[in-house]
Amino acid sequence: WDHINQKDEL
Amino acid sequence: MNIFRLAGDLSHLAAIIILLLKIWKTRSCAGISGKSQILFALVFTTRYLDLLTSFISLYNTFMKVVYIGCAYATVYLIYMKFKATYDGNHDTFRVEFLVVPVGGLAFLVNHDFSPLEILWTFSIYLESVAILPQLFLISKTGEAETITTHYLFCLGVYRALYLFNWIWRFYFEGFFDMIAIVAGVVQTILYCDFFYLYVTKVLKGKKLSLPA
Repeated sequence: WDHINQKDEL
Repeated sequence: MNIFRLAGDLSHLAAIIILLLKIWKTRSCAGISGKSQILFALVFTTRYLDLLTSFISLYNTFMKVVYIGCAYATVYLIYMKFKATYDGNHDTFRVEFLVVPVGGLAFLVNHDFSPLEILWTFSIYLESVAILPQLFLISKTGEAETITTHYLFCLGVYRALYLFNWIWRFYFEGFFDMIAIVAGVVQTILYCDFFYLYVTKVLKGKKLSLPA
């Protein structure tokens, strides 16, 4: 599973 | 951005505004757990430090500022302005039993061992249990004002909608954050008991009262 940890969520 | 995330954010914003208005209009914080509100202020403070380091969008920045501002305003109203109406005798949940394990877990299980990332992880874990003092207070008093149940419903629905947002983003964007998802599932499960009471009682016009 492609895990991306961008913080664009509130 | 997708419909589930937008609906979730708006539900969260509605909850925060409902609570602030309830306390301000009735000039009373009866039935509200000040401890939960302090935990939420801590959640927003530790999660939104990136306000100082990165700009994502006007929407993102605006919402973060509103969340933090309302959280601290609510804590101020409870512990300062309407302190006389604060139900300290029933708001007795031991929050150190939440903050300490959550703090330890944030150090052990995170995506990256950097200060900002550990604080973000701490805030994600803390948010999933931050409502417990409030649910505990309601179980002790055995009842809740109807406006308070609407606040709790919106608050519970927001993270449930985020679960759908994460399904959507995994399917369409390959975005996937295990920490946020697991904490979000735990958080939503904690509301299930309340959701049942809300749907079977409050939506039928009855007052929410627990079997004493």
